[in-house]
Amino acid sequence: RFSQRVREVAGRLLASEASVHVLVFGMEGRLPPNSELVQAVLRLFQQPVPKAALRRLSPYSARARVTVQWLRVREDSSNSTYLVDSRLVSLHESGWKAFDVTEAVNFWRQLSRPGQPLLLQVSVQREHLGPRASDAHKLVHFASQGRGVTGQAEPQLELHSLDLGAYGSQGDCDPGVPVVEGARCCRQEMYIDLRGMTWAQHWVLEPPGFLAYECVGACRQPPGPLPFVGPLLGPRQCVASEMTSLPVIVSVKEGGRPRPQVVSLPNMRVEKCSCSWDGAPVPRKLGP
Amino acid sequence: LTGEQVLASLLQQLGLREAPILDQRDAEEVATSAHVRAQYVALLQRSHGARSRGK
Repeated sequence: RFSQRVREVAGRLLASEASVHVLVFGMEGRLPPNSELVQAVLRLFQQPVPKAALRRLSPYSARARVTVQWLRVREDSSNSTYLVDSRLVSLHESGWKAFDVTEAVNFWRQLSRPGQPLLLQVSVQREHLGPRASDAHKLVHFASQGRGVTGQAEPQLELHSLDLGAYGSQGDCDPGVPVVEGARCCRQEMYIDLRGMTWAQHWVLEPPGFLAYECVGACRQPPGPLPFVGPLLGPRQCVASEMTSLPVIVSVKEGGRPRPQVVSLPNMRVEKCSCSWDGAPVPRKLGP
Repeated sequence: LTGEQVLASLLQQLGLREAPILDQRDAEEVATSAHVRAQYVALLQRSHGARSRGK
């Protein structure tokens, strides 16, 4: 604007600021040790929009986008956000709205700082950008935490967890006890004898064999449907949740002469068996 | 895990299509040097530490 040489360029505001709230949930003691988080649900109470304002809305713009992000605050007080859920809400429908924040709680757990609260950043934005975008989103208000809010309408964090003492695996099977039908998921010894394999003869020098283990037994199924669990999840099964590689020394011929070579074979040995839902998403790993 | 799966993994790691056929003389001729054994032991120890996520 103030340059003699450059002509001023004026723009028209298309996008409006999002209203952003940061919710704070104390988490100490919320998730018992030796428990698996199945789901975490954030419930927000959307306050009704005054009828007069509703009448002024055009039918094309009676929705707003609500986005929930996990807010991570580091030691050096820098912060970053991770998107965990986002969906459209209608201005015509007030009441409780549920958001899946399981990933946020998984991230929080990875911090291993139980004293630190869970911070959830909720932003309400226009449904979409563009010339026909409206300001309807400014009419969306959720009851917030703290002062002036009746207890009933405060944001709620619902945690669904499973006691692994009852729904998890039992570790290693008891070698002395045969695994019978319906026995609880456990890791059983299984030896792979490489010496007994014709293809390995004179080729595999080490090891002569190894304990690969296998996961056997059944998993107890938790009761009843959960809010967000869709048809995609199968029953809980006893699976290998941690595996390790196996180094092998083989004989390789070079120039007609055999020489030893070390090779590492991934995912050859079961380190841990767990009960896990078939189809459950694998939690994202938190970066540095 | 089966023997066939171990073989498949070995062939994949070595970029081979099938297991080589070696005879007794080859087996007697090959000597595992201290360097190779040390490499093997180091991998063995590391493998017990580094756990990968199962399927």
